[in-house]
Amino acid sequence: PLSTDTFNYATYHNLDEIYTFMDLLVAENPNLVSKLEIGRSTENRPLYVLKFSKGGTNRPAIWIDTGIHSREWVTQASGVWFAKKIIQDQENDEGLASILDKMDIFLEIVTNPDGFVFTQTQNRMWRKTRSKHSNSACIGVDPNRNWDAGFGGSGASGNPCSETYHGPYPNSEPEVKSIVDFVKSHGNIKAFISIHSYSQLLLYPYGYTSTPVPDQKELHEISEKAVAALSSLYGTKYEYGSIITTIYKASGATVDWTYNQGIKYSFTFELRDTGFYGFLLPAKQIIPTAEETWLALKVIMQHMLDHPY
Amino acid sequence: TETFIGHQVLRIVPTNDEELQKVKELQDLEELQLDFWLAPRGLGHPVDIRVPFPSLQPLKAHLESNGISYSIMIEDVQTLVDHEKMEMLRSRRGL
Repeated sequence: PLSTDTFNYATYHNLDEIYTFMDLLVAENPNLVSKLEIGRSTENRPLYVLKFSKGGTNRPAIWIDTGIHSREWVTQASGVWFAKKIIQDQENDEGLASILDKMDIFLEIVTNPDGFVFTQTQNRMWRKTRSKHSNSACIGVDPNRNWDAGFGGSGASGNPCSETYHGPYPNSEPEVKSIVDFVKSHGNIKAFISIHSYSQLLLYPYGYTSTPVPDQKELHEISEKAVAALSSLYGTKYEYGSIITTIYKASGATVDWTYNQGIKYSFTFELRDTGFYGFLLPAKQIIPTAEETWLALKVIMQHMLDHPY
Repeated sequence: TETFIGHQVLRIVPTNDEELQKVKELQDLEELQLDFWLAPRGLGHPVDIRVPFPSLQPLKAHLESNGISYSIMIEDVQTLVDHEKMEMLRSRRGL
């Protein structure tokens, strides 16, 4: 029978296979993993979040999401690998064990399931959600421009046919609203990491304004350490910095909203590569990408453990 | 299902403000159906654009007439998509 030990992490999977993986992981590890449904997508698909917890109630937590832009397949694949890694290393990795002793980890692997299914069936290059808003000729909203942080400013488009369409209003996308509601109701999330591809970047707020965040110095130092850890494995080179200074102005972005909610350790990753395959990264790079990214994630989580706030 | 036969991904690295401006203006040419994989960020940073086959010649001519150099990052997008699909099928069959 299929188990998460026989699951093939070195290939891309469709939505059903990823959801089956999640159920297997929960069934194999009922004392550590549970599956929450935080909402439903536009096309009424469940939005599943894996919760890794050793108990307690409402403990400080880390949130990691992958796949908010559906065509960035290496991110969902890395999310699957992270989930298994947490199980595998929960005891033999001292750092991870100490993190799990005190904190919970929430992992949303397929944050945009409608878009993901669409990339698997209709259009491999689809990025946005699959919502249809009355006043728009085109389908989909960029879920990384739909958050209530600088919403509608420059750095997003008001054109429904654009890949960076911000949507008719903040949180118009159920995929976004579900996370917003979850973060607000949980109230104790201390780190929020949203994973994209590609470009090999580690970014922190802000994207909608050039005003540095109050915690810029600390976030920059963490980024430096995290990128050093990431590069130590395979030499993969990353740049890091605030969104607006490192790439461009982006309004309504996820981590700008989470930072403004008081979640100090808010980061966005842009995984491999820097532009040979782009979104079509070969499957043989899934595991090395996930392995190196995991080292950076552990730096961020360890820093958060050592610097409670 | 959308196919990408003949689509190419071009890489442009703007080296001066004028080139950067011209590349930014491409984003408004909706008729070319350009898909910006990497949007313009600034001088020296790559801009990657997936170009549908019918737009390839007009775009290349436009870039060349404006003296904007480009490289071809992906020769044929469909070839990579097909390879990816085949690998997934092979893995599923193995399962």
